[in-house]
Amino acid sequence: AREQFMKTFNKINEAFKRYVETLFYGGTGSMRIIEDGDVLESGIEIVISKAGKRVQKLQLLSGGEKALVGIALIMSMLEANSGVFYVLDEVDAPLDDYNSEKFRRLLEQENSQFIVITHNKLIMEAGDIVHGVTMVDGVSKVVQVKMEEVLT
Amino acid sequence: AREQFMKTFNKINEAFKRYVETLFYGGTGSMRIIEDGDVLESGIEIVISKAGKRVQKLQLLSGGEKALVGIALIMSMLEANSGVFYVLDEVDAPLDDYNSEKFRRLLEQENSQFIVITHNKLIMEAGDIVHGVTMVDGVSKVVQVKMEEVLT
Amino acid sequence: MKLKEIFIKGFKSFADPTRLEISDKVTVVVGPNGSGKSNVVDAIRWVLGEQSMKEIRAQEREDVVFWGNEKRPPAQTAYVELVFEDAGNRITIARELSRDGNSRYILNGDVVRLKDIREVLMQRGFGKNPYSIIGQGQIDKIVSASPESLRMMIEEIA
Amino acid sequence: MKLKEIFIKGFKSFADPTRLEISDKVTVVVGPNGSGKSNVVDAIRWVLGEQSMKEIRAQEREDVVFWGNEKRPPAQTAYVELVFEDAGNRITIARELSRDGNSRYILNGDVVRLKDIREVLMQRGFGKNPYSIIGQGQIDKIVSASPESLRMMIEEIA
Ligand SMILES: Nc1ncnc2c1ncn2[C@@H]1O[C@H](COP(=O)(O)OP(=O)(O)OP(=O)(O)O)[C@@H](O)[C@H]1O
Ligand SMILES: Nc1ncnc2c1ncn2[C@@H]1O[C@H](COP(=O)(O)OP(=O)(O)OP(=O)(O)O)[C@@H](O)[C@H]1O
Ligand SMILES: [Mg+2]
Ligand SMILES: [Mg+2]
Repeated sequence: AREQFMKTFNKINEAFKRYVETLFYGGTGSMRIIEDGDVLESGIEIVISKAGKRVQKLQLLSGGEKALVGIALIMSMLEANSGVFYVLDEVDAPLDDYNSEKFRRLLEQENSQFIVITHNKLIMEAGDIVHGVTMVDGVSKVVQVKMEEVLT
Repeated sequence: AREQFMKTFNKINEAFKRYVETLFYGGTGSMRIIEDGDVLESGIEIVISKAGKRVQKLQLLSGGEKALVGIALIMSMLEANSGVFYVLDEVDAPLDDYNSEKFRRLLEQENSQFIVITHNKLIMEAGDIVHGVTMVDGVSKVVQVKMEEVLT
Repeated sequence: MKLKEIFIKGFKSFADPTRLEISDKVTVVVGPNGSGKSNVVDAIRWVLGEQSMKEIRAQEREDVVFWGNEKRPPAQTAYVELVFEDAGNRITIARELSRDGNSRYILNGDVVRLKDIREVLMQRGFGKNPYSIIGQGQIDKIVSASPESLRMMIEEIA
Repeated sequence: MKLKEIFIKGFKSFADPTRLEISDKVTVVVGPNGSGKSNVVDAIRWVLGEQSMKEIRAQEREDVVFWGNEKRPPAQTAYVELVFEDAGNRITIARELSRDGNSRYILNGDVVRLKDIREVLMQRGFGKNPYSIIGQGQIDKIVSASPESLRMMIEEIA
């Protein structure tokens, strides 16, 4: 069990480092096992530092930066477990246009299945299938739309 | 103290009803004092119902709907106390384009001072003064911009 | 294993039978505030066996059944079905709840226990705690998760 | 009473003296993620006497002083000033904290206690708890506020 854990941890940590570098311009990130004897009992800590800065307490990151670290974490778990499908409900809400664009590119590059809810037109473009939901008399209706229709 | 409280409560409640009708297409809202003896000891409850529906538990509202109710609440407090300035940090993040537009119109109509942080180009247009913040080598810099520059 | 389709009927605001085709890559769901997008996420969590009312934004079990309004009577049952395809085989997982409190899980047409559904999912990489579903407003909570819960997420996958 | 200007120096990421002119109606603040927009909100709460570290996203008192990096030395003091205008008179309220822990409030150039600043603000409709400042991600928390805290908000205004 311990080897299995360490193998999975190392795989996720490698991926996490890569995703943080892609998402944070000049930033670095990694996961650390807080040593206290048995690995299966210890905790895991995320360590992030922005370009050229010292190590940063996660609480002091901005709203958008926390969302990016969260996205990097989810994507890195995907590496170790690509069988699942991912459902992301407005995770892009705190992102500026530059980072929304990066997130969109990530969605397009990955091979796993994503179901993404968004109000952001930049992210909508990543969809192969787009469902438009409306409410009529208190009842939700879904219509499959063509991308061209959405963007006008 | 009791009369003063009731006078303020009624003023805010009247305003709250109006704002909910403006922000929620066909919805109604009001504030109720939960009676248990002395008004100064009791609690206040918000009651909302969407077009044609029965009264709704607030928890069951969507993310965007909760933000609209929150905005209606802040605006109604403004009626009773217009001396203060308001600081709103990305309160529009959960809103769709239609509701962002409504929020923008509200900002333009009110007479109080607002400091609004946003990534949403629709809301930016409401600004008389626009400050652009950037970070260079870990230090924040502020530049006052003309609206035309931001929107390109 | 790929998810092919979500079918919802009588669950929350989806009074009418609703089918959503799911892409092998990116499926996007858009729509106005309050139209029912996050209800789809609740439906997915619910059919996968979610036991906590809070996670699916409900207070009582019956909150998930369409509650009706002036123009429509309340629904009697809430039903959600996920259709998967795995190496050519079709696997359907469903959950149903009727107003009288009767609740059941259905695997390829047979009534089963939640345990059986969990087993089918586990074999294909789906853990008990679907960390792969991120609800509205929860993305920055992951980052503030405690060191223990981060370890447990990784242990799940291992 | 109208807020005319915010001046920040050495507070969080604002190492250099920074002046923001404030409109009588709507002032918009824009910029990339992590550039320092919410730090301006923390600066406003701080100068109005905020005592809770959590409300200004800090852990210790010194977290608000610019902590420096490879290119810039840490600042020695954090200083924030609000300039108001009331019927032609100019009123400045300021707060200063130095690394050695010295903290003081300044009203129109004189060192005063927080109580004095609060009094000036109360007379002009500014309550002790600035409900008029809504932090990032907090808008839907207002709606879930307990009935008691809603009453207290209204009592403040009365
Ligand atoms: N059992 C139910 N029966 C009928 N309607 C319901 C039921 N439960 C919830 N709703 C309705 O669903 C709506 C919320 O939908 P949902 O949270 O999915 O919106 P959304 O599309 O995600 O919006 P947003 O963009 O604001 O996040 C509520 O307004 C509520 O009226
Ligand atoms: N004392 C300090 N000294 C230097 N930098 C600091 C200090 N405290 C916080 N910061 C920096 O400020 C940044 C956060 O800024 P802030 O939260 O204001 O961003 P923001 O513009 O609101 O971004 P977003 O759009 O993502 O919400 C952090 O990345 C952190 O590095
Ligand atoms: Mg939603
Ligand atoms: Mg911010």
